Order: sequence, then C-alpha cells, then structure tokens
Amino acid sequence: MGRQWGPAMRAAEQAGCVVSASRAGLPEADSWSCSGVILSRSPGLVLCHGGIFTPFLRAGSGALTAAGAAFLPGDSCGDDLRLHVQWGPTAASPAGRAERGRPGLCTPQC
Amino acid sequence: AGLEPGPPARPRGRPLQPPRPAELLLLLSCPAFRAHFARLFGGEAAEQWHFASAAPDDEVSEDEEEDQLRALGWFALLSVRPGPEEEAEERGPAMAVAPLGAVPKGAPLLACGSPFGAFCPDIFLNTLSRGVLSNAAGPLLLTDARCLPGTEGGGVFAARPPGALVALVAAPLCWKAREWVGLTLLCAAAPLLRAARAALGRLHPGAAALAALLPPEMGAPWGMPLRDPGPPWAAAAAMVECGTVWGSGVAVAPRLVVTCRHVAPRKAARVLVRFTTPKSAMIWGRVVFATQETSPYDIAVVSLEEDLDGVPKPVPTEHFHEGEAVSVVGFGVFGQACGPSVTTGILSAVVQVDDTPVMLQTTCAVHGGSSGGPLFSTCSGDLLGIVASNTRDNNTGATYPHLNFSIPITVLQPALQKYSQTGDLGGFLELDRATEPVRVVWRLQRPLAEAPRSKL
Repeated sequence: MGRQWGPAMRAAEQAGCVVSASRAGLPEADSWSCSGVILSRSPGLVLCHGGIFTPFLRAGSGALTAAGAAFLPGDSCGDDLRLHVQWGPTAASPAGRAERGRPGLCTPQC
Repeated sequence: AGLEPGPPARPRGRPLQPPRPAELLLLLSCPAFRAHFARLFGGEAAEQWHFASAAPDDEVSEDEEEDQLRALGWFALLSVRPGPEEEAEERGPAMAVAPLGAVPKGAPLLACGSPFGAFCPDIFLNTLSRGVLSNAAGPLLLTDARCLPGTEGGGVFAARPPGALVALVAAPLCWKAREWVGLTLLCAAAPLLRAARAALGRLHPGAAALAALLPPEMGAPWGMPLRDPGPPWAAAAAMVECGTVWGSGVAVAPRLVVTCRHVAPRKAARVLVRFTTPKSAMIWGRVVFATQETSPYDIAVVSLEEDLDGVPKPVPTEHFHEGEAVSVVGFGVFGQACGPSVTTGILSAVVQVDDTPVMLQTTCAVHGGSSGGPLFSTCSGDLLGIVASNTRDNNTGATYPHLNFSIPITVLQPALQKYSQTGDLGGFLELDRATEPVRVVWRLQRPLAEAPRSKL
C-alpha cells in the first residue's frame, strides 16, 4: 500500500485486538468473540462490539432497546461473564522491539 | 472444510500477546446512530434488510437474529489489566479520532478487524481491508471495504487525517432483499466516544477519571478547513425521478443530464432531477431523447428547465485503461433517503467491437437505483461511462453487485456535443442503429465466429 497509508496501518496494527466472552466454568470453545480497538494502553481501555454481551445480559437483549437506554453499567451482565483481550506485538514487547530493531541486523561476510 | 481451530502457529511471524483478562465497564450506544438506523432500515424497509452475520439462507433462530439486530448499534468499553510491558509504556491514549464529518464520501478508509474473532488470531488478527466512505447519515457510515463476521468492533482508519480513527464496524454484512449489498455498516467513533465520556461520568466517581484516557478528537490546524471537500466529481451525480420510477443520472452540460432509458423511458416526459452537493437543488426537465427498447444502449437524455449552478461538469474521457481505479456514484441502496453512495473498484474489462469500446465492466458495488449514474476514473475524475446494470444469474436469481456494465462515454460524446452546440438530436439516432455485434455483446451472448453457412 502507498505511503499515504503508513500512519493508518500503524494505527490499525497498534490498536487492533480481539475480544472473547465466555462463561465461567465452561470451555473457551463455547465463547463469543469480536474485534476491538485499544483506546489506551496503561491503564488498558478497549472499545469493542456489544453483540457478544447479549447472551450475558441479566434482563435479556430487550434491555438494549428499552426506551432511553443510552448506556448500561457493567453489572448489567451476569457474574459468570469472563472476558479476554488479545493483541499483536507492541513497541514495548520484546518481540515488537526485536522487529523494530531489524534494520540493525547485518549479514557479516563469511 | 469445517472451521476447526488448529494448533497455534506463527505463520505471520509475530508472536501475539497472551490473552489478558478484562472487565466490562459499560455497554453504550450512540443515540443518533440508532435514530438514523431506524430511519434507513426500520419501518417498511425492515423486511428487506438483514444484518445477521450469517447468510439469509443459514439457520439462525429468530431470537438469535433479533438479539443481533438489537445489539447492532451497541459497543462495550472494557478495562484491561496491563501486563509488565504495558506498565512500561507511557500512559494516555494511543490514537486520535476524526471528528464527525471530517472524512467526506469517496475518501479512502482502512478497516482493521479479525475475521471470525478469537477463532484463529494467529492467522486473522488485525486483517486489513481497504475501501472508501461510501455514504453517511449522521454517525451511521457505510464503506465498501470488505469485512467479514468477527470484525464487528474493529477500527476503521483514515488516510487523511493520517491514521485517525473514523469508526468501528457495526455490521460487516448487509443483505437487501436476500442479496449481499457489498457494504459494511459502521458507527462513527467521535460520537461514540462522546457517549462513552458522558456515560463514564455517570457511572461511578472512579470511572470519571477514565474519561480523560479516551482519545481526543482531532482539531483542525489553525486556518485549515476541517471538512475535506472530497472528490469534486462526485457532485455531478443526480437522482432522476420520472413518475414512480427513480434512478441516477449525471450532469454533462449546464442544462443536460444523461440517465438510462429504463429510468426515463418516454420522450417528452417530465423528470425531476435532484442534486445534493454542493448544495441541494431540484430542477425539472424533459426527456428529449430515449433510445428504443431494441437498442443495446440503455440511454435517455434530459434537458433541464434551468442552468445547473455550482454543479461541476465532468470531463469525458477519450481513453480507457483496464485495471485503473474507478468509482461509481449513484442513488442505489437508499434512493433519496440518503445522498448518493460512492463505491470503488477497478475497470475490469473494456469490451470492443471493431476496435471501438462498446461496454465497460467494473468491480465497484453497483445496486438497483444506481442505473444512469456516472462511472469516473478515481484518479483524474474523468467521466468514463454511464452505469447501465449489474448482473443477475437467471438460474439462481442471485445478483452480483461487483460485476456491472456501463456504456462508454465515447459512444455518447459525439451526439452530446452536437446537441449541446446545435440542439440537433440527430446524433442520438445512431444509438438506435447499433450493429448486430454490439447487440450481441450487450445481450451477453457469445459472438458467432462467423455467420452460420446455409446448407441448401
């Protein structure tokens, strides 16, 4: 992709993550998952799609269309909700650093 | 093959961070997004639209589909416990957010999501897809960047402002009348994050401090206009209404609009032409010419009762380059409920008869209602052709938006020029006298190598 996409690609790669929601005590394979955006790293804040939370809503999905509902607090979902977020290497992680350092690699002459 | 997770692999050579536990802070939605969604896709239209991540024919229970529809415009804000690396990182937001309206229709966008979610992140994490902003109704945005189930919540970034977060994916697949539209539904990030700030302020005292961590909206550098006007050629597209039929058209001269015959079939019929940019304008006109049903060129020409002020007239091209980036602008999908949609692709074929281009094919997403609209070269903005149709498989009934046919502007240009200069319609009559090989092309038939020889 052309140079115009450099900043967007870097932002996308740094911010992209995947979020999975599962029930406590059930195998991970029975989870729901979607993509997300890392808004802040430390402390960590992630924004993702709400669709994976409907199975956990205490009042069912009807709570989403209740009149005037613009937001629902976290405890609108049951206590058995388990969330995990996963993302690629970052500038801080050793693997990320190694990648950034690649130009430093050299091919010594034999 | 079934989608079964395989053993962890590192084919993209980048070790992923281990999954981190997270906590749900709140679920939030953008009221304006939901209002526009209800306006465009609710009411009578609801029957036609389908957003579930499965194809219309797949088994999805009605409850499940209803859940998905209810959750479509909802997003979740999570707090994630940082690991040792994140502790070392500087605090604060990782990106900037484009204000609503800063990215115009037709502007390039980059979507980043993980198809199938957490199913196989080694392979699919942060998969990129490129497209443009195809349409916008408040914070409800549409892009023709291809997105798949699992990318819901993924970020969509702009080339300009560079790397700014523009939106999040709300529904990767839209089906209208059981056909895939080829557009992805987005929720603009700026209003969503404003809603998040407001909600955090009402959650509990500790949560309010988190609002400061949310990425800021970009301001315009001093003196710079915030709103990028976008490609000027898109403004030449018009919506054309003739009785109960409507479609698209393009202004080619101060008082002249071209559309398709099946949009404005009757000569002398009164036609209402609407433009939306640079400002909304409605002008009446009359059909001065329409090809016969038997002509392969589905064209009608409308003469307006007044000049088109401020609407750019595109430059007709003289050459076609297969593979070049092209854009279609048309009122398909939403008609007048929304301004024109812009979709992009490439000029996939230029079909010629006797070395003369007689048909253009593109990979842009073209929908019912786009007929008569303009096909532009994305780079130069030159007018390449008039969109005539997309493709329907008569056996299965399926429609293919990304295979479509346009009439090269070079077929029309001599007649348009003559009529603009002298008012003589004679040049258009040639369109009714197209040769048999041209007819064969537009009937999508295979040309006979040579005329069958009589056996008598």
